[in-house]
Amino acid sequence: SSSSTTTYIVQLNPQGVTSSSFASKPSWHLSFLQQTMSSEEDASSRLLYSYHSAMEGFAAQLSELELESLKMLPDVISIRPDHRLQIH
Amino acid sequence: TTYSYKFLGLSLSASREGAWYKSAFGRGTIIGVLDTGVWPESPSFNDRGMPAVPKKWRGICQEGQNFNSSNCNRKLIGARFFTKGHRVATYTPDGGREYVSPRDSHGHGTHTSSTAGGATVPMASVLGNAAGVAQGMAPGAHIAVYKVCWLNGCYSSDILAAMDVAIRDGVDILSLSLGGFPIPLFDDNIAIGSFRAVEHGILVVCAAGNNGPIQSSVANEAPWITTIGASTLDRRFPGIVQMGNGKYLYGESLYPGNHLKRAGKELELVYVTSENSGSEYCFKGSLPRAKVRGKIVVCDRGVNGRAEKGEVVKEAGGAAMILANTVINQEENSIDVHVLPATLIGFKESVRLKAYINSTRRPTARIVFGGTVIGKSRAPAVAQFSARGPSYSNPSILKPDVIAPGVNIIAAWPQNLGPTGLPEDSRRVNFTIMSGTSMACPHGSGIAALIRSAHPKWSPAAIKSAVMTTAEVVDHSGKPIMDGDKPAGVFAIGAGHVNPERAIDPGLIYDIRPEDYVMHLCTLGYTKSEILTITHRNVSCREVLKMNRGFSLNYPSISVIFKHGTRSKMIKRRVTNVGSPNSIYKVEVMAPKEVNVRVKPQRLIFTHINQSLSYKVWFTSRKRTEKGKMSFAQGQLTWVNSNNSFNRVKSPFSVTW
Repeated sequence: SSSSTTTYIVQLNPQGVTSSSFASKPSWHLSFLQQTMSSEEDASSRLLYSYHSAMEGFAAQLSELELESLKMLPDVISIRPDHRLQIH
Repeated sequence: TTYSYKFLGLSLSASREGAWYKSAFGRGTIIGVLDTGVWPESPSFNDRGMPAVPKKWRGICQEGQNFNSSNCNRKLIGARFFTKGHRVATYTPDGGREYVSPRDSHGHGTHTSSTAGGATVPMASVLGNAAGVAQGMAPGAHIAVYKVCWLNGCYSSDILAAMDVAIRDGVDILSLSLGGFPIPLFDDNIAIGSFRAVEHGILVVCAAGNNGPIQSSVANEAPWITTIGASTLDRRFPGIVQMGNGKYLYGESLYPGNHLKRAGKELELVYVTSENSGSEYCFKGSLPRAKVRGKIVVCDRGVNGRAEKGEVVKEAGGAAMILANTVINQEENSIDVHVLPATLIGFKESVRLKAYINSTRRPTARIVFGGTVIGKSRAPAVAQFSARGPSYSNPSILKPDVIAPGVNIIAAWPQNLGPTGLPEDSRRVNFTIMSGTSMACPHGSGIAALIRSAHPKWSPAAIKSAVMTTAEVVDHSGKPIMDGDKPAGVFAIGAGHVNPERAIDPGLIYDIRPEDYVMHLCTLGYTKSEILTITHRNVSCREVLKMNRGFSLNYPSISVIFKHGTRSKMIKRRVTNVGSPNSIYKVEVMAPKEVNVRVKPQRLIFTHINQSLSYKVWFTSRKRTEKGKMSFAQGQLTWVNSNNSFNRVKSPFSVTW
């Protein structure tokens, strides 16, 4: 299934975690994937990074369908595809 | 680097005075470099004489392929690698060519990190050229390397992960010699990550990009980032072409001329243009051996790599190469190490060379190598490739901020590569030459580290202000910095060329708090959701602007835009005294003829340190906006200390209709 996925950077509202019951930020981040993934696949296998300092959010591999349902979730403020940059 | 620190006025003196002594060579400061990794065995990362690792440091030396924790020391205090974004995007992994560890497979990261904070290395050179003592701009600073760039590129998910960790590790400066094209701030992961870094007191220094001289090509343009363009040095490596007709063409080369007799010998000259195979560019396999064997081959610059063209000529049996700039490159002189005798000539020379080739049935030439020549040419000048303003996404901020040396910079190089970086090059060197805003960026980061060491409590904006307001707009001969054959404008040089000696002691600074950037985004009309994305702050711009009527971001440079028939604009600024307690500053204005500039008050009287005073500037246009036509003018506003003319705090301004 990973062949039909693309990497996205998902940005979350930093206030969101305070109203949630998750013990840690990575588990809060993972919960967004668990809510959107339809397959039996382990959500953690799609999570590339969990960000806390430079940004509140995570990078994950998502299918088109998962992307659309993730956009609907409260506390998701922005989703951007991963960009390739280069040395100057 | 073996020379740029001297060019910038950084030196060891018997009197123990100057920026290096005032800043203890950058000791105690940690520069985080996001790049292609590091070659830890390079003498530039030797920790002899380095102080202990700062107590605040929480980073690690991450183990991986050919890299273990003992590769870090008191100079290279941290090393990590970020590969997940790259790994999932790269379908054909380049097995074996790349170290899966912080170790640098490419060379770029070793070069940039040593430029920022490399240790002192005596007798450094590139094959005998540019010999000298190599040092980084802040030779006492600690370096932490975050490998985010791989042979296939640098993925923003990896970059963001590195910034995320670097903030927690405790770096003071982040140096990013990477980027893309200018994009809106809410889509720009570097801008978003940098905002959080600045909130943590970290100064983020980025390369402006190499898409110059195209207008509005400057990248990494967020107001909280220090954006660095590239300049030239007054160091030349003559590699003069003597044509068969007895005339000379000036070129430059790093080839060690005394090693190969063929270099100085008169040989037949050939420029292969037929076959429609890219032979004029010396593409791989495009040069017929029978046509080029034993000859000096002319290759046009562009499309494929410059050093690669040399390898193609060598493989086809050519004896030497003349690399000819095209109209795009003009007189740009970024030179390279080559695998055979070679020299780079400018566009004007290339026109003369081709005219000579076409004028005779058997053209000949010889290349005369002239070694290293310092101080004979005008510099600094703007590098032709250096990205230019005005800022595409936010023209209300003048970008780039400053320029710094970025052409023909000699710095550390890994031992897995030859000096050309080509896989075919089996030579091994500790230093090589590179050009780009990538090379300018670590000059800026190193200077920022010096300021940070001298003034540990200054905010990132204060450090940036010190670098900008003390930058030079004239070259070493006292004449305007040039951009090709005309004086450089503010969209090429920003506030000017970095001057570390003056930046350590600016007298006044323009400080900016993170919340000021939020207000600035409100004034630009960014939506609530866009501001939340960029800053992670949930703000009501209506409320913010109601409480801060007439707000102007306290930026050290000024960009005035007259649009929709506006003829007058007022800008507010606030300066903080970081010099002598009792100081009086008088304003000097250089205004373009199209604009009337009035400053109030004309004098600022400070009675104590850290005192802040405000002033207002009214810009009134003397001409009307022409529909459908954009025009620019520029000037500068300088606060001069009445008792101490060393403290001249200069703000460039651009006016756009």
